[in-house]
Amino acid sequence: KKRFLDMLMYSNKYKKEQEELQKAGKAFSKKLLKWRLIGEGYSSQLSINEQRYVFRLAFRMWSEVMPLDFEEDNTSPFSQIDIRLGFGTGRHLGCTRTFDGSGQEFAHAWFLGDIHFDDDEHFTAPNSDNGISLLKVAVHEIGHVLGLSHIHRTGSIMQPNYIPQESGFELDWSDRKAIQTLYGSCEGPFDTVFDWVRMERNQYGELVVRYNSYFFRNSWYWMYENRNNRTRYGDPIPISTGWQGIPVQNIDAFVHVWTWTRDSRYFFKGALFWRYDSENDKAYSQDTQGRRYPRPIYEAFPGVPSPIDTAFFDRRTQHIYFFRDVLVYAFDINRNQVAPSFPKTITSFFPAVVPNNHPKGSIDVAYYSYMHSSLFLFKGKEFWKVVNEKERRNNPSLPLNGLLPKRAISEQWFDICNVHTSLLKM
Amino acid sequence: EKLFHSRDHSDIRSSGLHQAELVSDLLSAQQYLSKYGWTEPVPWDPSRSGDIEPLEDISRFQQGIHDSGQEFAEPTKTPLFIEALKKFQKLNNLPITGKLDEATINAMNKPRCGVPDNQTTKARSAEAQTLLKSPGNPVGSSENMNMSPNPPKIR
Repeated sequence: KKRFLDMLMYSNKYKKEQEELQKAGKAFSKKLLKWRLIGEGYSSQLSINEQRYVFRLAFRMWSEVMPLDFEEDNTSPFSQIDIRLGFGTGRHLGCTRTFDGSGQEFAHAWFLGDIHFDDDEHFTAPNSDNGISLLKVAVHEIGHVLGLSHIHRTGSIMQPNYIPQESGFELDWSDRKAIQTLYGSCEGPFDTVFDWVRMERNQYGELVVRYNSYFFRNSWYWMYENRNNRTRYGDPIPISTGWQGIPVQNIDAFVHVWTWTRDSRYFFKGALFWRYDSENDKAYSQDTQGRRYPRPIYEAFPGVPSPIDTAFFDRRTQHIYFFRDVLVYAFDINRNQVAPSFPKTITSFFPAVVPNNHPKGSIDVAYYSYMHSSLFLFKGKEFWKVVNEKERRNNPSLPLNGLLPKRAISEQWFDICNVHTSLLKM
Repeated sequence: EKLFHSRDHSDIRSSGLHQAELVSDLLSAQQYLSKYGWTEPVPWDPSRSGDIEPLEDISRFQQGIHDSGQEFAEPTKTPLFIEALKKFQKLNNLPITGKLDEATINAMNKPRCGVPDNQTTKARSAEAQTLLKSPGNPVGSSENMNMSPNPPKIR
């Protein structure tokens, strides 16, 4: 028992790391934190799998709003585990702060360290009614370990008192900004971004058009809720879960050809493209002439090179604009060919409004946003907004398709954060 | 084991043997305020070695000896205690009476996290201290950002 305590409390590596962080005084400096529910600290009230599921979800909820990943690690040496969780009662786990039995104090956490839960409390798993939600307590205590103190604000997860919750709770805007003050906001390049347009009938039977915004990266994606300034709760989720029949990762582009006579949606990856069936929510297996998907890009879009960097459809000109390196190709869908005088350099077709403030080439995303009625070019962590018609009417001096100065993507689309791949599928 | 009857253990009842001591009088209220840092920030050492100084020595507090050296008739009703009680009432949206009324006792007995409300860690700079003290203002977040208007939907 003594050896265990020494190992737990005094391993040199751990102390050195803590002193380094203490000097900084604020937060973990690593981007991937390992956690473990320690074997001596299982609760007697929930199954081990339930306990581990709740902690996985609690860590995921933080990872969804901050640029840190959390991974459960049940094999590495103890000293390499950043956050250790355990249940105990009264005097427990070598801790100097004794629990008080059922009622009042239900857990405590050590800044940059361990979390202990009072097993005399009646902790419950999500979706069960009475008792204390282990998930909510775990999210609160993880907040402490990450560096947050108590916050006396209605709605904050860091309020000291436990507040029962009818339905699910989530980290609100202020808690997100509080943790991002310590760890920064989430940034990084996207593979493609698009608004998915749907036709629906409203309660009066009228045909209405709705759209949802989607951000794709690697093998996962988020739906972005523009009116809430955040992603959908629970995102990101695997591409394979939400989009059947398209490549499960690294999509190059999405294009929605939408005219009075056509309504076709295409996904591009490498030298191939897929057409997507919006009604049945899956990729078509073949086209109207029986040609199987995926099809080569050169076959349906002659003159367009592949692979492409990105693409978008301009409903005014009825051209698909394909981007590759420093060139842009305008494909006329009515003549089924690249328009004359193309390709052009991106710098010439999308001139910089402020000299030299331009992505030049290798564009990650060309995103037409219905929310902003504007086209955005993404590259890396930044975006350039293309001057739209309204802006040009207000300021005729702005060039056609001019690019306004770059801004950080995270300043306009908030809290789009990765989670560790082990937490992608819950 | 803890007593339950239903298959999913949802009706589990604690044995009742280990019950937390509830706040019920001036002494227990003053211990609560001291324990959770309302009288003065409690050192909350980040290192796990737990070489935390013992919680604020209550005896000085109990003797009613205030910094000014005045002695008081009832040991716990010192200005320090009343000021701490008011701070607690204010931050918990209770009527600020400075008296140990029922509403305050109920608030003190609610289930809560064991981390003190006002704490210092050796690593924390003084700046963090002042941030902690200003009520309702979390570390660094600005209040003028509008709250996301929609209530959380189920995940």
